[in-house]
Amino acid sequence: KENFAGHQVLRISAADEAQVQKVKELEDLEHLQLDFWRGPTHPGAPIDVRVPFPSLQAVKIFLEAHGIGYTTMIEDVQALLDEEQEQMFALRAW
Amino acid sequence: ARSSDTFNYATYHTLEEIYGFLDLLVAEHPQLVSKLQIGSSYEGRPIYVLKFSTGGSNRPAIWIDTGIHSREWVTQASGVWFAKKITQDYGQDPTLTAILDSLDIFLEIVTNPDGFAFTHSKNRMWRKTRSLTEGSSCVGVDPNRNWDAGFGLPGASSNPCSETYHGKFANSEVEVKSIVDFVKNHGNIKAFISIHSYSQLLMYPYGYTEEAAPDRDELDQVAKSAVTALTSLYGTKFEYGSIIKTIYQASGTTVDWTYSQGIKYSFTFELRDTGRYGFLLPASQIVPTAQETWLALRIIMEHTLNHPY
Repeated sequence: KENFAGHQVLRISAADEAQVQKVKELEDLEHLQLDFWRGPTHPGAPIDVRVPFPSLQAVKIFLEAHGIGYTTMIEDVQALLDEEQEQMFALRAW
Repeated sequence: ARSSDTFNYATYHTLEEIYGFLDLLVAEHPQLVSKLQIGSSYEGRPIYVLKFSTGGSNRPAIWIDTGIHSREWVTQASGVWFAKKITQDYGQDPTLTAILDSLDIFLEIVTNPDGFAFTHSKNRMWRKTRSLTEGSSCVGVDPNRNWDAGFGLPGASSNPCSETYHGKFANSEVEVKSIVDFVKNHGNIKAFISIHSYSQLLMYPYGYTEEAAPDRDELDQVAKSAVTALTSLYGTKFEYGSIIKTIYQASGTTVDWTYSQGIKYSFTFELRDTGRYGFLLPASQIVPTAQETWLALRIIMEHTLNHPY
C-alpha cells in the first residue's frame, strides 16, 4: 500500500496571472511527482498540491524565490490517512 | 449491516460494503428500488445503478452519479446517503413524492469501481480508472476527460502519466461507455448530475469552450437557486457558473457530453471541503455534506419536473 509519510499539501495563493503561470511551470516538472488537488486556475483561487517529501524543499524554495505565497494545509498526509483508517475500523468493529 | 436503518452513514465504506448496501435497500423497498447492472469495469467488477421508480414505462428520468474520481470519497458516501433519503422521503416529502410520481431517478454511486477498490487496497490518492495504456507504464485514464465532447481539445492531457489523461479515444473507458450506452438506450433522461469533490462549486456546460451554452441563463438561474438552498443549511459557501469560467478549461467532460445529447439540465457538483482536508474530509462531515447537497439536488429535480421539454 502506497505510504504518504512526510507528504505535505501546500495551499498556494497566486496573486496574479504571472504567478499562476509560474505554478503551472511546476505542474510540468514530472520528476517532482506533484499531485494537484486543486489546479492553478485564476489569481486568488486557492491551489492545493500534494508534495512528496523528497520534493518539498525544492518546491518551497521555488515558491519563495518567486514571491508566491503558500501555507501548509496538511502537515503529513499519512497521519490523516491513518486517522481515516482507524475511524473506519473502529466503527466496523463496533 | 442487517438493514439500511443500522447501516452507518457516518463512516467511509469499502466497495463490498456499498454493494451490500444496494442489495439491502432493494430488498427493503422492492416496489420502489431496483438494481441494474449497466456493464463491467475494466477489471471485471459489476457497475451498478439504482433505479427509483413508482411505475410507468420509460418515464422521463433524472441521473445522478458519484465517485467517477475514485479518491473523492465523500461523494460515494453522499450517494449512499441520497439512496436512503429517497426511500425515507417518498410519501413524506411532498416535493420528492411529486418528483417520483412523474419521473424516475437513476443513481450510480460507485462510477469507477476499479479506482475505488484501488484507493482502499493500494493508493488512497488514486483518481483515474485502472486501464492499461499500450506503450506506457502509467495506468489509468481520467474518466472526466474521456467523453465525446471536445475530446482531446485543450483542457485534458495526452500524457498517460497525467492525472487528466484523456485516453486514446473518446469512450475508451468501459466505465464511461457503459453510461453512454445506457443514456442513449434510455433516451428520456432530462437531467444529469455528476458529483465530484472538492472545492464547493456547482457548474454547468461548457468546459471545453468559452462559448455560452444556449440554455445558459436558465442553467445559471437554477444553479443560483440550488446553491442558495445548499448554503441555507450550514452556511457552506458555493460558487456557480459554467465550468470554463468557474474553474478552468476542461475538455471531454461528462456534462458537456450529456448536454450535447440534449439533456438540458446537466450539472457538475464539487462538494465541500470547508476546512483544510481536501480529499481527506473527515467522516464526521459525510452526513452534513450529503444533507446540504440534497437540498440543492431537490431544487434541480423539482425544476426538471416543472419544466418538461
